[in-house]
Amino acid sequence: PGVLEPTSTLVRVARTASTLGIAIEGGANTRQPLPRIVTIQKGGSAYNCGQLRVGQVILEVNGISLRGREHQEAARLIAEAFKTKERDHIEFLVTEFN
Amino acid sequence: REKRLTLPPSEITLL
Repeated sequence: PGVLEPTSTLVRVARTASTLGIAIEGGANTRQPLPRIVTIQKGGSAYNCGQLRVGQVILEVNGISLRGREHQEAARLIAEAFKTKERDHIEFLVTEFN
Repeated sequence: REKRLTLPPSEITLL
């Protein structure tokens, strides 16, 4: 009681282009503790998906929490999730709230 | 605590 759950959304991004096409900033021990989407590149898989927005904060990728991960590690986890051949998509848990 | 104010900005990575 008294604690508001921020709204989070599960977004599935199909691998429809050779790149994911997002830029992220943030990570543990920075002013932005969870990775935030700062750019979505036209023609990338994320753009084609149509459900990701600049400003959204990425909480999880394929069910892996990004909390406590430094920038490089968060970026590596997202890059690996995009590259893995086991799936033809990535699942992001995102929120509009910081 | 002023700790939050001293945290550095993050780099940006294109994925």
